[in-house]
Amino acid sequence: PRSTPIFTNQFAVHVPDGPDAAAEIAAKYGFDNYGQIGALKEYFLFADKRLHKRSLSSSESHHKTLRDEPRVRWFQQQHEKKRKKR
Amino acid sequence: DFMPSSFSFDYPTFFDEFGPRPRQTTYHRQRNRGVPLQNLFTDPLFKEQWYLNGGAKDGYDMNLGPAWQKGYTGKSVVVSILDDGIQTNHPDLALNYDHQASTDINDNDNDPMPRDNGDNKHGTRCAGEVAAVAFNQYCGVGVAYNASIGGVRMLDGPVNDAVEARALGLNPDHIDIYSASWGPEDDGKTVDGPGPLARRAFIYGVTSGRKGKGSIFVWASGNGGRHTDSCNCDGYTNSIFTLSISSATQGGYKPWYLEECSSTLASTYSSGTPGNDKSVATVDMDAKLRPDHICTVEHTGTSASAPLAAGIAALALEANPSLTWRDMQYLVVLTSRSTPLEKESGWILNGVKRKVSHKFGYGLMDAGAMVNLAEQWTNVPPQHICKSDEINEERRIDPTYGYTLSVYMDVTGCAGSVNEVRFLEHVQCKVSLRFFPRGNLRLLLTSPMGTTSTLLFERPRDVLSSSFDDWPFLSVHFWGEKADGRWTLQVNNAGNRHVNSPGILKKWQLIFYGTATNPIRIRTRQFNPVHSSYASVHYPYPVDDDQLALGHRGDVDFFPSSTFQGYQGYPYVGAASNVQASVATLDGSSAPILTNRLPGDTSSSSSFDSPPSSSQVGDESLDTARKILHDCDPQCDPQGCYGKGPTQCIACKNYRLDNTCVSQCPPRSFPNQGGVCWPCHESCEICAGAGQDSCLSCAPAHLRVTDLAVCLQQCPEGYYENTENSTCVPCEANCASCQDRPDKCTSCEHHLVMYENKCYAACPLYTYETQDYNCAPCHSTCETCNGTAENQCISCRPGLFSLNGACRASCPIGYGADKKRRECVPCPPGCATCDMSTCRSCDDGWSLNEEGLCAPEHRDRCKTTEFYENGHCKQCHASCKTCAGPG
Repeated sequence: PRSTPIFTNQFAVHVPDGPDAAAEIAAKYGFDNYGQIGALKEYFLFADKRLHKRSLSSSESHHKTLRDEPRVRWFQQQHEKKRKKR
Repeated sequence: DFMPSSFSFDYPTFFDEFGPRPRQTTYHRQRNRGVPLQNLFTDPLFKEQWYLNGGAKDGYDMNLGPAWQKGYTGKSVVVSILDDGIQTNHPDLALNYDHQASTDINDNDNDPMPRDNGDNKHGTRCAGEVAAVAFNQYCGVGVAYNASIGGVRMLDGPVNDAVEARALGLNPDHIDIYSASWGPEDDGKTVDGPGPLARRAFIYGVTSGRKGKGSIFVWASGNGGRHTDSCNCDGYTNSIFTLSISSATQGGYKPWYLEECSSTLASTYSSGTPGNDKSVATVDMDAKLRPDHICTVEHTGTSASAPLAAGIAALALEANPSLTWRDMQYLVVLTSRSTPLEKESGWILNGVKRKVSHKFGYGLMDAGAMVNLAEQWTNVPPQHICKSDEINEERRIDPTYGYTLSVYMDVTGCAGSVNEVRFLEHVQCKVSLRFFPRGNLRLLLTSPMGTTSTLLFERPRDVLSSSFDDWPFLSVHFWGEKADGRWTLQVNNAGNRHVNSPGILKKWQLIFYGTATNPIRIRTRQFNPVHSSYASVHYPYPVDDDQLALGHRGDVDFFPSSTFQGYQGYPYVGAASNVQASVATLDGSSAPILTNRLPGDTSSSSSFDSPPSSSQVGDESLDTARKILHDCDPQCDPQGCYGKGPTQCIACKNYRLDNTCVSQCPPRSFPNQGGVCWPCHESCEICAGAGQDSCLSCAPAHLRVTDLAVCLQQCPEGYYENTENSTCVPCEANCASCQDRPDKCTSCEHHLVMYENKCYAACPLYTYETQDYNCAPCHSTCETCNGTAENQCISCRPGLFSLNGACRASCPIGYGADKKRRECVPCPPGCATCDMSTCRSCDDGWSLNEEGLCAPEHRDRCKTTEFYENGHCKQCHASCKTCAGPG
């Protein structure tokens, strides 16, 4: 038995075509584009405010949207990770 | 040491504004060897910093004095604390605060100031350990008290993979050292690590950070000692990219919170048992800047150890800014001391006679030794990665208590290939197994040189899980040993929990990291009068120095006279007239031979640092003064030459490779702005710059990681190797690993399950989740199930009805079909047949009434505890044994 992750409304998305294409994709599907993830070029953080900020299940419809978008090479719905100070 | 009278600086008063400001003077006083450290620092809590001033048992400390006395204080080194933020205006931090090393991920702005809820003091405390300002009236001193310090606020809110990747990848060309004192829960049952984005951030950091020298990640090994946790089950400390730092008490013992594991590289002092051992003194978070709240002497745990290590690493970086991330690990391995901690058991001598322990790694960090060695250090050769075959033979793990399964493999260390590893650094043993409970297991790995390292100690609290899936257990205990020979893995059922059924070792693999040639070469600087420059001369490490020698003695490579060796100080002859004259005088050669110059040519190059480009020509005045000849090599530019051949040009028409003019730079080099061919990073075949992230194509035996634009010898986790075009392609979303195609997962991210090589949050319809997190098909009658058998249905496919776990087309006598729930439900009492709750026919002695129920035809059908009323048996009042009515 594993604890169920808590999914957020954020998606990490790999768009090899770069920031302009990422902006287009975000706009096309109604995501907010929070920009590049740290130093990882071509990786962008999208969020969908229509989606619950915390959910026990991942969003199949968003998965399908991003899976079907040819300019998206990879994506991952973000889920919370338990991290503790030591 | 410092002379109080010889310095002055405008120290801000307590009530100054402490906002971001340009870096100010670094605070040194003149060296004055012999003055005790206690007398040097005016900082009121320095006397409480026992770990810096000889205050540990038997007078030990982390030997900061010699490093400081050499003048190393962290100047020009940037450290960032990844935590709950740092108090940027703290009077003991403000002067060293660096906003470029800071951000607030939790609130998405640039200010890492913690939210003052009484709990967000962790990052500020850690920052003070690294870079609290010295020589003031606040708290104590940081280990690197002139380092720039920043903070990332990331733990004061939900953490996810993207949050971690943003923190680990913040400004990697500016930040040198990232210090993290957090991780997955240390509860003794968690196995967790970085997700795909954080893993990419680590890879990007070590390959491209610090302009290619590699970001340095320092990590606290974990506080799970009370739960007998293992730091090898934490994917951050268990990573080759992190310096995993453990703790020792003031008395030189293992503290109660320490986790033992083979990935710990070294230790620093921290808290121990209250009353016996002191804790760590540092700054404290108080947004209101109340004087009695701004310091603490109670910082504790491995959290307090990692920043001390980060501070020492900062001193080493100041001593030698060209250290790579791997150089730093070597320095720690070679200089950490076991002696102060040898009262604690568990030290072993590895195959190259270095003491190492599962508690403390290679021992207590020694700042003085670190900077001394850093000063002389020559970068280690490129990292080679040699992967063994994956052993896929399934082997039974007997459930008997004490049983040990031994398996072995004979390896060559990829001898003869470009991946050859002869001098080991990290060794990973990637294991997939099933055993319930998982926490019973102890895993041991023995090297060809006879060193046994425990990859996993039993974890008594890990009683609900049963598997490791491709978990790469790391050991640093084989550092310096040879790779080739027989490696033995033992899987031991060592726990106290009763085991019902055998387990399976499904597969295992060894991954060796290291070098083909001796990595340890120290350097002395010798002045070359001809070239007016220093040249590096490399010597083998002293063979009589047990503290530092890594073994393989007598098998030492001097630095090869590479084509590119010494390009930074290469003696360019002819670029400037004074140099030409100097060369002519020293080597006795004749005056330069000059060609005709084109009208309008002007001289532009005048220093060693600016070699001539194809457009640069000689000094106008020389033209008329010197004899003009016309037999220079075609690769010489119009300035002419000293003689025949492309090595005699005054300046090159195109590019310069060593002292030869060439028409184009050869493979594995690139022309710099001055037209000199400089070497590409060793992983590049064609490149646009010197960094690992500047490859345009990859060197032989390297693979291009498509999304990170770097070349590596092996694909990292989460990528598959496309052998057709030698690339590493990221696996599809949610795959932890994949094969042949991005969408053919071979394992899934931690929380997901796999079905037909795809990863899902839950098993799809008609399948169920197995113990090893795969989805297996249900019986053909089931819609959902908990096993493959016919009677393990949880719900049925449309048109079928469930009864006792099996699905059937119709319900038996005494049961009615609930079409909505697809279940056979028992008929009401007295019904022979029914349709859900409505009886269609009744048992003998019962008759169907207008409500669709069967009522007993006689009162003698009722039980003794019931009474008869209107054709129904009804329950007596609770206080009655028998009754005639409801009262």
